[in-house]
Amino acid sequence: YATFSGSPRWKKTLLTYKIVNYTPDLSQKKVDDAIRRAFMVWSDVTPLQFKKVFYGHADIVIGFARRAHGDGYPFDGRGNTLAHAFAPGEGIGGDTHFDDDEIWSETNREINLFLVAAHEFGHSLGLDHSNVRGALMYPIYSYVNPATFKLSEDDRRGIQKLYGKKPS
Amino acid sequence: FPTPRKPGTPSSTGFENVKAYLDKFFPLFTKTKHLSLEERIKEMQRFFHLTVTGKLDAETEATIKRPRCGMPDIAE
Repeated sequence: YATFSGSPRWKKTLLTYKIVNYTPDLSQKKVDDAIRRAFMVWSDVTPLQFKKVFYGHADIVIGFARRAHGDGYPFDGRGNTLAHAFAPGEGIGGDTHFDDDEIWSETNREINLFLVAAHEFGHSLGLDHSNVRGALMYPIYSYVNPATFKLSEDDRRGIQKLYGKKPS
Repeated sequence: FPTPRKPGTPSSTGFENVKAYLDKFFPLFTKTKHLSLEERIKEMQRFFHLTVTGKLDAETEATIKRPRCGMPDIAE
């Protein structure tokens, strides 16, 4: 695993997130559920907790966008880049953007939203890419069944280096 | 007549694609700004545990085409 330069991390354990728009590929309920479960990947192994908010400030702002979308890192159409996220910090820090030229799904067809969201939230929390194949933070998309998804040891060690273990 | 291309030599499109990929995901920094394209391809191949050839071979080209996260793999 790797952390970003300077190891930025959130200095609090209760983080808020806000979904500012939705993909037309899935119902809002399915997007909400995928995002909630993606955060749980990380809250299951750390003291972090995530709370969804609907208006006002949020630490992690989540949205779907195509091509240039105002952050200086335009998406590239269908394929290749699927999403990106910013390291912990104020403002755009922690924010996560999904390329809406992809077709998002809750299954193994096209691109599974839960898997990509869980990876991106790793960035939002301070993890950089891992070069361990099979780790969630490996940069290349690979489908695994979300129902049986398990965070790899590499990812768990990385996030616990930043935030510690979940209290028993 | 066009000369036959040597195996592993990227076409101009492949060359542009790999350069764009490396610029985005394995950007040059102060310490690495003098690396040749071959060295940069090697760096990428090492990261992905591919066979390190420094050439745009089929395995490397396939990796470049796979869907992925938009964050860089190697950052300063």
